[in-house]
Amino acid sequence: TEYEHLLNQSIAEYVIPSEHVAHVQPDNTLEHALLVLVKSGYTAIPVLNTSFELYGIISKAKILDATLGMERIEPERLDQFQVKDTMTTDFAVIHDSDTFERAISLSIDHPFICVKDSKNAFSGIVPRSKILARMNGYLHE
Amino acid sequence: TEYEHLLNQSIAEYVIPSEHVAHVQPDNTLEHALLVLVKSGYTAIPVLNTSFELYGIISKAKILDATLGMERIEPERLDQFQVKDTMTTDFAVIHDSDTFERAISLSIDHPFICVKDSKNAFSGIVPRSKILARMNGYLHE
Ligand SMILES: Nc1ncnc2c1ncn2[C@@H]1O[C@@H]2COP(=O)(O)O[C@H]3[C@@H](O)[C@H](n4cnc5c(N)ncnc54)O[C@@H]3COP(=O)(O)O[C@H]2[C@H]1O
Ligand SMILES: Nc1ncnc2c1ncn2[C@@H]1O[C@@H]2COP(=O)(O)O[C@H]3[C@@H](O)[C@H](n4cnc5c(N)ncnc54)O[C@@H]3COP(=O)(O)O[C@H]2[C@H]1O
Repeated sequence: TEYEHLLNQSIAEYVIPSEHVAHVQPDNTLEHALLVLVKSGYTAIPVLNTSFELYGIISKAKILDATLGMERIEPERLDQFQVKDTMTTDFAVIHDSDTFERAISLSIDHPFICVKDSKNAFSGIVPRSKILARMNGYLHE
Repeated sequence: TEYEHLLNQSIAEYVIPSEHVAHVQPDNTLEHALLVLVKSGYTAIPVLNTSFELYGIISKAKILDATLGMERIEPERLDQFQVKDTMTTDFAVIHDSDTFERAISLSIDHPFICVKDSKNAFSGIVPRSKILARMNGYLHE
């Protein structure tokens, strides 16, 4: 189609690099994860171990769901649960060599896409806002 | 530009109509709002009164923030707070006669856009997923 140029573009310039992505580790407590989520202001963030292997996504919604089972939510009791027991493993992943076309179609159903490098380590995320900003710019060229 | 046809399209076909949009009322308790949010699975939903006037957006994040001030979060204490004291009034609004162009640019910074009809009543929302699905389809025509 006439949109080959946009669709075949590399996603590299739309990636928020890992050093700017709020994240937690699988063994962290839910109390710690809640603190990072509230401080960062994000509703969901990646779960990575120290060698940047991607384990899942933890969200305020998941932590909230975990606490609803308790009679009383005592923030200090959140330290009895670990991120790896509450996180979701249903998330979108693409490689840093993938095309913009792949990123658009994944972003339809995922608020952000995790990006891996050639060694399978986490290298950042592509959020929907970046895809939408690019599309908006493209349509006004 | 050559994209006039897409940009000038009406947003009508991308609107999730109000009867399918989970919402709460300004005078509802936070306990009730939390129940609706958890049951619906959405992170944020509109706040409407009985004549479908739009007041704001309530989210799990806002309810969580409101409870963090408490020493212990007792779900039944959430019934002492009302939605109107916790909701955010910073949200995106367009009219059902607006163009797709307007919807794209608002969706860059908002996960969903509230839609009003000619009498200024709430008529539904346009979520980012609908914008992205349309763009993805357009680029493959
Ligand atoms: N501090 C902030 N500054 C400016 N705008 C903000 C913001 N926090 C949220 N927003 C706006 O709200 C949208 C939804 O944020 P949310 O946290 O639910 O959902 C976010 C969050 O879960 C994740 N995310 C984005 N940036 C992140 C980062 N640096 N670290 C970790 N997660 C991130 O990707 C999702 C989609 O992000 P996206 O940018 O498309 O969409 C964002 C952005 O448009
Ligand atoms: N039950 C479900 N079935 C299928 N997919 C689901 C889903 N719940 C969430 N998702 C997916 O996750 C995205 C983020 O949902 P979230 O609840 O954070 O954020 C949602 C929510 O805050 C609001 N929203 C969407 N549909 C709604 C509805 N029927 N009533 C009230 N709010 C709605 O608009 C935001 C953006 O929605 P969007 O569709 O772009 O993006 C959704 C969708 O792609």
